[in-house]
Amino acid sequence: KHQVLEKEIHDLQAAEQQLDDLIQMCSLTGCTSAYVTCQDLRSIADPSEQMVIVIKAPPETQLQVSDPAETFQVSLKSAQGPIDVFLCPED
Amino acid sequence: KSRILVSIGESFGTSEKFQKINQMVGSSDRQLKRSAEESTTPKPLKRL
Amino acid sequence: AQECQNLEMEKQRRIERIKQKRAQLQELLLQQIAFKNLVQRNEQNEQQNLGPPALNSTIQLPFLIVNTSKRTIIDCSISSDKFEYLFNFDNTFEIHDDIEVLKRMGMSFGLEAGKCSSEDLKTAKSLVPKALESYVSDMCTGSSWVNQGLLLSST
Repeated sequence: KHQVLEKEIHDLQAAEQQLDDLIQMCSLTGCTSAYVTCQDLRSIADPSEQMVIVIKAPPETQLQVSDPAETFQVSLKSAQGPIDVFLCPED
Repeated sequence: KSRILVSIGESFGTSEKFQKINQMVGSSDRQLKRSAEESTTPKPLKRL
Repeated sequence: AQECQNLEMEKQRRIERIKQKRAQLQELLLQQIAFKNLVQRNEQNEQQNLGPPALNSTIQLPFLIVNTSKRTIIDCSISSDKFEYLFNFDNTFEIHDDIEVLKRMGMSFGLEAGKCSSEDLKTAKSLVPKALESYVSDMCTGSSWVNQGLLLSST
């Protein structure tokens, strides 16, 4: 049983290493054409019924949602730069 | 009280936290200010 | 017996970590496919329209969106340096990150739901490194390889 377990752990070790290598491959490179249009947002949130707020925040910005039983509150706190917030125009 | 904190720009797991927030907010039993008037809860985003 | 017990615990820990890493790889694959599909679409549009759309009509990734009913009243406080915002809603809302928006836009070909046409599968596979193509095919057939395979090793 000891030998079987050692073999299984060795196989799992190899499987985990392979996954780590594959995860490393999945890096997203920045690109100027990586944007959505307001039209895209309107295609998934009906502007006649929905309001869409867009938030552009620096990395590590802390977003905190309070307990909804008390209040519907969202706070944003950045440490690396200003946060931009705007409404997606209806048309 | 339970609050959920998300660090924006985390490489992984943010989506799950937002799903949890949306479930928490959507299912909260807090009386909406105008729930009596009309069901104004936001319709979920469409999936094209 | 004690050593076997330790090995058994080590094995379970590894199986759990592998499951998490497979889920992470699946999510990263979806992100990569959606992201590259979006870039391809934008570049095609830019060629057709002889240039990018107006700057104030585009939202560069990464971003978040908060959507709520139009009837919601939102009280928003902003610090003078725009480092802090506080939103109070009188109604429920939803928060989504940019990848979720791309998925809703269909940029990941429905792979997250295990549904994808053969044509879309071909396109999706062309957007990822060769070593990952088989994982994309598995996602398409809905066979969640996140848990697959481990059962063999665990038995």
